[in-house]
Amino acid sequence: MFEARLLQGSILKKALEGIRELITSGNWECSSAGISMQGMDPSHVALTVLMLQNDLFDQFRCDRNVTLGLNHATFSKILKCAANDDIITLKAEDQPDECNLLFQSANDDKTSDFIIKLTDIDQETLGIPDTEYAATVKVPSVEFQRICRDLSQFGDTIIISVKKGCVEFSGTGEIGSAKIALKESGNVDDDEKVSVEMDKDTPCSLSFASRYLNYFTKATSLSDTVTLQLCPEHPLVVSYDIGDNGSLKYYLAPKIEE
Amino acid sequence: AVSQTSLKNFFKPN
Repeated sequence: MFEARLLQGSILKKALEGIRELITSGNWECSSAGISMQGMDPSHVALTVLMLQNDLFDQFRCDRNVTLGLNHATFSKILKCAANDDIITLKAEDQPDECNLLFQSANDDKTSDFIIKLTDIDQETLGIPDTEYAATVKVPSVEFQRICRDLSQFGDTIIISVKKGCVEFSGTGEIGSAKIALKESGNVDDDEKVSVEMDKDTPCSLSFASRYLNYFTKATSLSDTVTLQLCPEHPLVVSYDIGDNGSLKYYLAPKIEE
Repeated sequence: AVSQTSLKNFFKPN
């Protein structure tokens, strides 16, 4: 028996917004630790990893590991029937062929009950190696969304460069070029803060497909800040924390000079 | 010219 009750149901709605355009369907693995889902886009350029730890839920029960093979378009359609302040409960049997979704309004005067049929998804999972990242940058998630959108007008590639105390995003195309630099904030402790941490102070610059970066920013509403981790000739990591007990992370393969 | 790499060059299947 699997049952997970999420007081802040909007978290699930927001997470799915950040997933559904990248991965059409995925195996949502439920265990006593929580719920996780990993999937690659069909071109094998971006890997999406969702982690919702059991502590994120006010009630969580998972007697045996359960795999929920979910079509994300269908899941998203159903979640759109939930109000932002609804409590969402997911329920499934031990070897399920369907999953039950229960939405309760905040004042408990409305309940909606949905059943989503599960599908068998043959999906390979990738092992993510431990990596020492050369640079870790934290920026307001809305700022990152805006930069990705603005630079996409110039071309299909966005270059992210990190040097001491500064992160620079640039794009070049037929119409011209653009360069947006964010300087590290002082000792301001709020979500507007930009922080730049570097290993060994070596500048790092990598090119990425703007299309995917824009897909990732669909998760903006999950968190006020987004963390970017870079390492030369390695995939970029873009992480949105879900409170203290969850995250939506994206790994994006770089474009490399031939 | 820059070309898009595949994640499979970096991450191995479990």
